[in-house]
Amino acid sequence: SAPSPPVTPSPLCKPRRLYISFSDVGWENWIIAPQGYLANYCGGECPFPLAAELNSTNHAVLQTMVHSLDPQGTPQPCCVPVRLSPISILYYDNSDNVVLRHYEDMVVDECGCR
Amino acid sequence: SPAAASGLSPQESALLRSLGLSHKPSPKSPAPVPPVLWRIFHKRRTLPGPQAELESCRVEELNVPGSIVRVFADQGRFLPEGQPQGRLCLRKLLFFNLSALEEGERLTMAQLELRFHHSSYHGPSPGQVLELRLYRASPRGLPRPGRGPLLERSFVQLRKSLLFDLSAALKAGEAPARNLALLLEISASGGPGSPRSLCGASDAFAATSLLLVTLGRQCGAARSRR
Repeated sequence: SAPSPPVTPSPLCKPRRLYISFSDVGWENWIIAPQGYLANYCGGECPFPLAAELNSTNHAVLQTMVHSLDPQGTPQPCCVPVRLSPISILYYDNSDNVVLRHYEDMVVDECGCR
Repeated sequence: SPAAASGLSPQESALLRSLGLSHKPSPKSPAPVPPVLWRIFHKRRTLPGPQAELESCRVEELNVPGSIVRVFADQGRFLPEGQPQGRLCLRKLLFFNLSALEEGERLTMAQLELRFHHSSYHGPSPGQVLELRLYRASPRGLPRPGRGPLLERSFVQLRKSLLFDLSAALKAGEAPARNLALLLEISASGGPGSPRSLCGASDAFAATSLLLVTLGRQCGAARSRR
C-alpha cells in the first residue's frame, strides 16, 4: 500500500515511500516478523541539466542532453534503484521449521538516473 | 500453470520463488520461535543499511558465516531401553527432516539442543553422574554398527538446556543429507539407591531441536565477486 503522496511531490528522480504489508498479501499466518516493511521505489524525472546531481552516470547525463535536443527520438534516462539494502524475515517454512533468512536488495535506499 | 494449480496468482508464485520458497507455507503446528532467533532478528533490524549489507552473509550472534538460520523440530520417538545393564534411563531416536534445505546451500554450523523441565528435577544427588551418548543412527533408530558415539558427556549438574556442537560430525561446509537420525542415550550411575531411582533426570527430558546455519547461494555469488 502506498501512503498518500506529499502535497507537492518533487518531480525529480528520488525514492518514494512504499510500505509492504504482509497481511495485505495474505502472508500473515506464516511470516512471523516483520509484519511489513518500508520497501520504497524510485520515481521522478531525469531532466537536463539536473541529471548530473541525481546520482547519474556520464552516459545518463549525455542522454538527457540529447533528449532535450530531440525529445521524440531519444527518451530520458530511467530513474532506478542504485543502492539497496537487505532485510531479514522470520517465518515458518513448508515443514513447520522456524527460519530466519536474510534477503538482499529488499529496500531502496537511493535512486539514480541510468 | 503450476501457480494456478496451487491456487496462487502468478505474481504470488513468482514472489515466493524469489524468496526461495516453492509454495506458500501453511504452518500446521507452529513451534515457538527460539529466543536465539529473536535476538538475531532484532539485532539485524537495528543495523544501518550499509552495515546490514556487510553482514548479510554472516551471523554475528553465532560467529559463523551464514545467511539462513533454521531450527528443526525433532520428529523422532522414544525407544525401549532394552539394555541388560539396567542403568539406561532414556533411549530416544532423534529424527530431523532436512528436506527444506535447498541445493547449493552450504552448512556452516549445526547445534543440537536438549531441553529439560528443570522445575521437576533437582538432582543429581552427590556422587551421582549422568552419562549422555549420541550415535549416528538409521531412520529406524538402529545405531550404525561398528561406530562409536558421535559425542559422549558426563554431567554432575543438569541445566535447563544443553547445547552440543555437531558441525564437525555433520561435516560443515558440505551439503547435508535430506534427513538426520541420531540415537540419544542417557544413563545414570553412582550415588545411593537403585539405578532406576537415579533416572529422574530423563523424566525431566522435555524436547530437542537442531539449529542449522547455512550459506545460501546469494552468498556464494557475493563471495566470488569479492
